[in-house]
Amino acid sequence: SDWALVIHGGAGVIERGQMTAEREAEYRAAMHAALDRGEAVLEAGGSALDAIEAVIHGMEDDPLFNAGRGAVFTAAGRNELDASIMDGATLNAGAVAGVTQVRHPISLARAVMERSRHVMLQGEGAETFAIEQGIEMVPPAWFFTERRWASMTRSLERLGLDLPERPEGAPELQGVDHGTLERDEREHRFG
Amino acid sequence: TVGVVALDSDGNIAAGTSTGGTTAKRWGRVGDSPILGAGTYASNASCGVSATGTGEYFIRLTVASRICALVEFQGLNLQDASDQVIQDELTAMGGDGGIVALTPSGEIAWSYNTPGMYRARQTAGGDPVVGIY
Repeated sequence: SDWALVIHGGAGVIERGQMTAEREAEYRAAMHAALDRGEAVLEAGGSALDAIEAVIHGMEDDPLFNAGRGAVFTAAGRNELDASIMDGATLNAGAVAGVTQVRHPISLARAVMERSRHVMLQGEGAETFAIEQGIEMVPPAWFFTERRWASMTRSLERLGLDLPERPEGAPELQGVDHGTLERDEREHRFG
Repeated sequence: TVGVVALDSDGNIAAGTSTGGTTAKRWGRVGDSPILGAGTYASNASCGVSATGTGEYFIRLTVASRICALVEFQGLNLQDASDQVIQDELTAMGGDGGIVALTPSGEIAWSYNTPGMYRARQTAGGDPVVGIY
């Protein structure tokens, strides 16, 4: 079989020497694991769409990446997630924007593509569709990570904006290494 | 942001992108990830692309579909098309970020104008390649 796979985990001001060896090893392991998930699907003769979903599911569950669990916070203290998928064989496509309770937004995007007449759904309506379609829902606190929360509060302080309340269901406040936070912000500058 | 382009053994291309957006964003800002043609595009006639970067620029340039159009209509190879859009056009606008891309023939490209991008690729029977910087 001839298959191929290419993946990104975000871009930013990632410079050798600014990243700790431990953090670099974590990212390399996560990217290898992502390739492994895609290879497992494609080597078994699975479709490109199935490979996309399998790869992104793991990345959406991995707090290292700005997607799903580990997503950054809005100024309102929420995780608002976006995703899209497109099938090159048919030019069918699906997308969702601003969902807050869908564990795997990429799967909801695929459901929009395959099970609706529409291309893009957003916000509350997209989540109603997700529930109707049996897509896995989670409480908003599922996506909470302390380092992203701390990064958001630093941004709001710089902007002179009010801080939102800590989300319901979020874990107890944990200390964060602000040196690490600064590296994180450079590494994932872009959404 | 994370993204994938895959080619299956039937010769079909698909692309997907998922993101949490930008830190402390306001007013319901939407970036390029859910915008087909900007952050995600796939066509068996040309290529598939997934993007990451400052979404407003990717939306204005329709980066993903633009790369595929250069491949389909101008006959550029995938790396040249990707570099034209990212290194030349996106950079000239002041935008930043990058893409990964793949053609139905298995040609793979990535291009970014930031100091780094987490990226990985693999083909059937080949060794995995992972890069950060």
